Amino acid sequence: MNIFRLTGDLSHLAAIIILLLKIWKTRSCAGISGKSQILFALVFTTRYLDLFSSFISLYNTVMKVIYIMCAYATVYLIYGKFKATYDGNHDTFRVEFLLIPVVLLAVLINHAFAPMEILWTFSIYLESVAILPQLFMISKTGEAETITTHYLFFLGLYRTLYLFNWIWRFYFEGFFDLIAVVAGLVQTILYCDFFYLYITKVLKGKKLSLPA
Amino acid sequence: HALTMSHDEL
Repeated sequence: MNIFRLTGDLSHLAAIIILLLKIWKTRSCAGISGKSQILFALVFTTRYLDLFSSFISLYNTVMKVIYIMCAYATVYLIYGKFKATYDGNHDTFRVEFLLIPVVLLAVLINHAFAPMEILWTFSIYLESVAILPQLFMISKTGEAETITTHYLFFLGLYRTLYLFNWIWRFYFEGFFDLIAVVAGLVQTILYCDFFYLYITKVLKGKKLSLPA
Repeated sequence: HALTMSHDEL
């Protein structure tokens, strides 16, 4: 464990909690892409199947359980409890255009052709594009609630910190996982224009509104 | 490659 990975995990946890609280407190999921949240629940489900088969550390197990529980709670709030506030008209990204390439890639490019390993690879590839429906929805509505931008900032920051974690682990532990690094780079690059808007607008107290 | 890689990251 290193400082980049720890702060990365805490940033990820912060993002998940911010979103859950935003929906719960405002009793509304306006501006939130339910499709992205379903993809994240799928990412955690396929990645954390080893929850029952291999014990790495208490921290690892506890965080995995929290992530999975929050992911499904968020999906439930969006499609169940606060379904009336779900903005389906703007959440129209065709997720099959993500799932099919990700499945193919996971089957073709992986570390080992074993079920658990292919599921893990699928999860890594899917996570790198899972935010696209959310970013697409913001571009369609042309704006985002400030709390939603904080959610996206911490979510983007988490994988950015993981990039530094991998540099650290390569240098100090000789650890290197090309699949995770390439997918993590793609994931972080997708946030670049959001980061720019967040830093130049939201941090200056303005509302995030895209040039419609 | 080990058949089941152990992934210790979240």
